[in-house]
Amino acid sequence: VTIFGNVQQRTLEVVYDLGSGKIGFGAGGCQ
Amino acid sequence: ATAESNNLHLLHLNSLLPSSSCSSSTKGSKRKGSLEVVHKYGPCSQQNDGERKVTDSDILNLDKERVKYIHSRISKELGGDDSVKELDSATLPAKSGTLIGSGNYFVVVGLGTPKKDLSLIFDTGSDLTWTQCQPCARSCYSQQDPIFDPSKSSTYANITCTSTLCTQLSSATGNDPGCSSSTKACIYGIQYGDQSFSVGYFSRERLTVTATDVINNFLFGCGQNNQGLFGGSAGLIGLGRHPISFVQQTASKYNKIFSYCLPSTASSTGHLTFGGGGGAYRNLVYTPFSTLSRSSSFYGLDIVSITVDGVKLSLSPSLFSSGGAIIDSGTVITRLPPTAYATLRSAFRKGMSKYPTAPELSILDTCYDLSAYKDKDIFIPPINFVFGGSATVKLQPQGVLYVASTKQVCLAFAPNGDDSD
Repeated sequence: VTIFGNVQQRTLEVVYDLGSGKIGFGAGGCQ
Repeated sequence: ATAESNNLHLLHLNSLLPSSSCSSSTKGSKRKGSLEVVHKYGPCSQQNDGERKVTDSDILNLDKERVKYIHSRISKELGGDDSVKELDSATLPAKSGTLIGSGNYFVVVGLGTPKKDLSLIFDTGSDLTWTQCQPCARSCYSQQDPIFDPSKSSTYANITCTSTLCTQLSSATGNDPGCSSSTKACIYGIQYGDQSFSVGYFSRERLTVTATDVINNFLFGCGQNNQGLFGGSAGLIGLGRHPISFVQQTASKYNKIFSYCLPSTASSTGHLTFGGGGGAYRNLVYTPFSTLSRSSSFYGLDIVSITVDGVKLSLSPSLFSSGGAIIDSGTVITRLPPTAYATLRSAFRKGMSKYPTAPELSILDTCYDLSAYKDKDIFIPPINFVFGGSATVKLQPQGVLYVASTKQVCLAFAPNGDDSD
């Protein structure tokens, strides 16, 4: 299994929407 | 302009280095359900006492153990099983798997009435929320916050082992629950391959997320026998997909939406926010998450391709689909199929050929000595991930490099053991 780890997620806004079954990524979430 | 035209990241090396003091003004969207996210080993952490006791090698070695745990958990659900049939608080065999709580970011929440603040690691790769509890009947490790004492809370209650809530623990932890012979209390157990574990009472309690957000009757593990490398945190908050996870338990309040932003360095803070709506998120690209047939707790992702320096890596589409992929807030370094990693590394090295190399760091085998560039700009090849639904995620430089020091700046990716992992 490929694992997308937390270093790669740094500064991205990562949104988990379980109701809609989707994950969002946005640049500059806490830069 | 040169960087832009050559499709490179231009950055000042200092921007990748943590400072010695905490810059705690949380950036990003801060809303009613927002908590501050802190790196466990940075200056913003009170667990640190101003002195970092854990090396980068320690962090990366722990990360190896976590990845082993994820793989073993998935293979366990394939049928290779070794779950514990009868747990009790006295004996817990060491099992294959590993430290679920090695993630490096935590938040502070309040538990009980009156509330006691606890620093909990947040983890999208697990489901059960637990904390160490008094009287620590068997064992508690050292933690920064005072250990939670349920006898001093007016809202604490044990779950009985005849309750259907108790039986949910099997799929949430991989271990069947136990039952106290005297009180009929439900006993959970969660265990790890490095022999770290937590065993205790499965309970309900009032959880204070923020000053205005209170969850009554929250189900959690009240640990009486806790041993291992949890790094001074009081326990863990499980954000997986299982009905027992924080996300599912708070569905009516937060509508099963949460988000986080992990800070660029250990000396700054990010946020963990529950709930959405109100146009809170802008400029997002979305990808559908999937369910791994072998484990429904993880958030599955569909990786379509990777680009380095704007060039798509030449990889078979089946390379990622055969093993599947997950996103995990508790794993530090992204693990790729070895073939994909070798191709990415080759392209990255090509883009970094002007910089002197440095020795490898644990699982990171592509490192550079950038000490001569401490006060200069450096160029690094950008890396993009393309997920299902054509969601292209451009990694920031902080997401490409792991900086142990200016003498050892490493490509922050590692391979799995085999393409079929």
